[in-house]
Amino acid sequence: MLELRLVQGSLLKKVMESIKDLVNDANFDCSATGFSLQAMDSSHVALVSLLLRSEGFEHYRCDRNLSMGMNLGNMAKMLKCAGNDDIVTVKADDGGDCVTFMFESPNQDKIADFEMKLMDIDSEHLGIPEAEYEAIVRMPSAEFARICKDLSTIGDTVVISVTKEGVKFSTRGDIGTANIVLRQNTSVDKPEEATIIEMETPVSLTFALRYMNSFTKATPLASQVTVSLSSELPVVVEYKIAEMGYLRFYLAPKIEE
Amino acid sequence: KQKQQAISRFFAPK
Repeated sequence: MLELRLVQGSLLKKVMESIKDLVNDANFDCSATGFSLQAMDSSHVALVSLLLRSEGFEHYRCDRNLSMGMNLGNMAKMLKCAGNDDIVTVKADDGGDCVTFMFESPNQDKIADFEMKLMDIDSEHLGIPEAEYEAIVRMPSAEFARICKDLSTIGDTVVISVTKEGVKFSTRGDIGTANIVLRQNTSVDKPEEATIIEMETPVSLTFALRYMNSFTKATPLASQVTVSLSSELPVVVEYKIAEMGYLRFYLAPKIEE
Repeated sequence: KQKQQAISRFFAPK
């Protein structure tokens, strides 16, 4: 038996909107630790890793580890029917073939339940080794989204370079080139507007903007995004989910042929 | 010419 009650149901709505276009089908894993998902996009270029820790739920019951295969587009459709202030409860029986999403309005005057069929999904879990990153950039998530969107109107790839001068996002296309440099900025009044650059070694890597733009659909989840870079490693674009966990996107770099 | 690498090149199945 599985029963997870999330007072801030909008978090789950936002998570689904962030990943549904990148991943079609995925297994949600439930354990005592929490509700998690790891899935690759269909091209096997990017990896999504979600964790919602059990402590973040108002009620968390998971009698035994359960893996539930879901079509994320269908799950997103159902969660879209929840109000932004609704409490969302996810329910499933051990060995059952469906999952129920229950939506309660804040004053309990409307209760809805949506049942969705589960599916068998063959997916292998990848081991993500702990890594020391050469550069970690923390910046406003909306700024990161803006940069990726702007650059994708000029080119298809972005070169992200971190030096002691700052972080540079560059692209080139048929019409010309673009460079956007951000410097560390900790002197802002609000911490969510800060840009913090931690650099061990200068690093420069090239990524497909199509994927970066897809990751930025998670912008509503967090005011800040963390971009971790190391040569020879996928970039990690991380959105923290308040008090609960994270949504991380890993993207393999492009290399010169 | 640039080549897109696969994620499996970096992360092995558990």
